[in-house]
Amino acid sequence: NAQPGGGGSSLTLSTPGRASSDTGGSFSGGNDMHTNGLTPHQSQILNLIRSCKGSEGMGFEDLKSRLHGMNVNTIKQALEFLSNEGHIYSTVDDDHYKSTDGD
Amino acid sequence: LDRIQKNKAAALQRLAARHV
Repeated sequence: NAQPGGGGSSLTLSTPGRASSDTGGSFSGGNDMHTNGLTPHQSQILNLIRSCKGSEGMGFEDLKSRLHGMNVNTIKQALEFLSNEGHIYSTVDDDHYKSTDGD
Repeated sequence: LDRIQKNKAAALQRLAARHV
């Protein structure tokens, strides 16, 4: 593997000499443009689901109509991502979602 | 409903795992 000799681009990536005790696995270095590293679509959907107080959460059709014009696949992918991350979970069926940090 | 509680518990675990 090529060792980066010049080191022009990376700032504080790793210092191989010193014993790096606390730099171990800092995940998600760069992008805090979005809340929690979500895309705008994902955080928008999460906010909508958060705003729903019903015990069943928010239905997919409801989401779709509120996200006026958003691609269905985009919504589904965002839901899947948010679910994988643990931000939301499905309730009565796979088309209803509720947020974990709602209550 | 039991399913909802299970899903919520699982989601909370995933969320916790992400933030450790």
